[in-house]
Amino acid sequence: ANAAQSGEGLSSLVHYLVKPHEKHSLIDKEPNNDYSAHLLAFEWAARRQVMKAYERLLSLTSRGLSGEEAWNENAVELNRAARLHTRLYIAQKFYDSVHTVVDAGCRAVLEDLLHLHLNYELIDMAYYLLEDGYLSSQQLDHMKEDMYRLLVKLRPNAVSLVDSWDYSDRELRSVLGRKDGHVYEHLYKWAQDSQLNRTQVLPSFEKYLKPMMKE
Amino acid sequence: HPDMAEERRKATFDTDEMAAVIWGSKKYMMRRREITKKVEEHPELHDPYSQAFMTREEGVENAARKATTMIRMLDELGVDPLQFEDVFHLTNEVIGIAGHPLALHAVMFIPTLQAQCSDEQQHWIDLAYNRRIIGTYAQTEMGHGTNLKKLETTATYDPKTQEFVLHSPTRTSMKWWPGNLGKSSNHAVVVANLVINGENYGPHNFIVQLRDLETHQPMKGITVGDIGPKLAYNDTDNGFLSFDHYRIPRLNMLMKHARVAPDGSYTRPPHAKVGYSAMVYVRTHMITHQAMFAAYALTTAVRYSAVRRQGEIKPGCGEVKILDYQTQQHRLLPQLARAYAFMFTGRAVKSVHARVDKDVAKGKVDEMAELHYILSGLKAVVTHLTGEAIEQARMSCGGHGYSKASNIFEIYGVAIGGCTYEGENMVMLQQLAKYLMRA
Repeated sequence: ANAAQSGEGLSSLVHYLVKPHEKHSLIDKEPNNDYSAHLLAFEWAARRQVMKAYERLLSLTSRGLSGEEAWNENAVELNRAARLHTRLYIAQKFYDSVHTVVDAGCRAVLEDLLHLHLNYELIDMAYYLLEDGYLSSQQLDHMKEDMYRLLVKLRPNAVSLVDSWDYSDRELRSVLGRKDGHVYEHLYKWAQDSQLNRTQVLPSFEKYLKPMMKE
Repeated sequence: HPDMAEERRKATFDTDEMAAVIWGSKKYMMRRREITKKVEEHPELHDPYSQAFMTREEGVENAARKATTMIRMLDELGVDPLQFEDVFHLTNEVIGIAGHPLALHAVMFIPTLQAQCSDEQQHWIDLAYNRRIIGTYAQTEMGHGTNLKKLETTATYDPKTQEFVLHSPTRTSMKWWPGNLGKSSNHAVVVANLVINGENYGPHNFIVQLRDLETHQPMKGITVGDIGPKLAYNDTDNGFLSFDHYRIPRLNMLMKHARVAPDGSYTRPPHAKVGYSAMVYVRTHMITHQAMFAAYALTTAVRYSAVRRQGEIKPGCGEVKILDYQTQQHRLLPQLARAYAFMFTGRAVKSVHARVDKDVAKGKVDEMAELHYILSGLKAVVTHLTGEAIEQARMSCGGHGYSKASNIFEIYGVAIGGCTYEGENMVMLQQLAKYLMRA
């Protein structure tokens, strides 16, 4: 923030702090399957929060607080800035990685997942986008509708998307998550291994429960 | 199962192709399957019964049995111990995620020695690599976690004997939490404040023998033991450790970067962050591991949601799969998207780490700090969101998700351990914030 305000050069990790940007999102005006305006919204939220946290830090020190005191008074805002920066980084890496996938079938479903991710995360952080009018409530509704559309579109691929992680039943160690789907028979079989089932009558019955019933 | 078969018929993509995308290549996907098959063929690598029914002692013993059997069988299994990814997958198959006595030896002890030993200290790497010694990494103290500056353990140099005297001056200075420190390890890389002629040079790494190699009894001047049961990861003996004026030779300070000469003169490391290499290494791998934890829980939740039927959407049409409810889709699919996002991000950051690591070895440390900061943010955000994802997966399984039969309890417990180990998340965010304010 300091370097950005002083016009110094910034590394690619934080270049978005000085990147020219629109005042309002174009999220509902994107051509089909182009979610670049979504990524710009992540940048907007991160940039705004970083600069706001920075300005608040300066304001606290100008009121006579020491650097450490001002930092502590501003820590929640600073953490929010760090989170938004990181969520931007994750979104960018997801976006870049999906666009390198060659197999058309995989790429198509990964794009659906990516678009779901971008909508879901931006809806989750909408506060930062609505606050200064960067995003309108209509655009927020547009993202919600797009998210619901993507849920329906992804639904038939749901099981195959988890199958693709290729976990064996041994690795997963989950009766509920068995690859063959035969959950209920195995749930009963698993319960039979319980130590409490080694005898029909537990010692606690003779020791405590039976005397209680006779009291 | 007809419901699962129906689900698999509906897919619009090839799951083998996708597995190759997830695991980096078709070759490695096949390799994973080979390892899975070999483990299946060897009953001595299996659990005698579900880990969920084991007491802690049974779990620790079972993990030790499987870990040592697995190591002895590496040749037979055709697994090269130098192939990190193969060993990682083999370990997940055989041991699972609740830990084992050599867990920290492989992921913290050896990488730290590799990153911090000078040329004349390479024998430590050989000893560790050949498992002649068992080690861990002991940094955190009972009263001091992430804040390295406030560690209390001291290593005071005595030029007369050319030794460091390790000492724990207070109860809060006791090392507390390091995995495998309590009962398994006989050596540890210990982080202590270097003191020469009364001057404190800050935290440095020292290799310290904790237990006799024959009897496994603690060395004189060492107090060591297990800290007790935890939320999860109970097959690992997280430990406590304190020193009572315990002496180690000068060359037991890891001197690749900072050095202390026999006369006590000190040479600074080229960059303040090089001592953090072990942490940076672990955080790099944590991102993909967290993606895997989320994917474990979501695999269970999505599959179960495809066979569990409840309620009717259209009267008379029969009970529907719970995965057909919008709320269930909204609960699971965005979390699944996150698991994929974290996996891709983890892979991207691993490749940055590999490049930076090579640069650091050549003395070029420019990108190390930037990597350290973004990993701090990633570690905090990803562990937190993974915890959320696993909890959503658990609840989406209804009551059965609460049963240990789902194994989600262990996945959750192990994954959210990541919110506090390797740096508590609030502190991690503050570290990234510092960088952002400067930028």
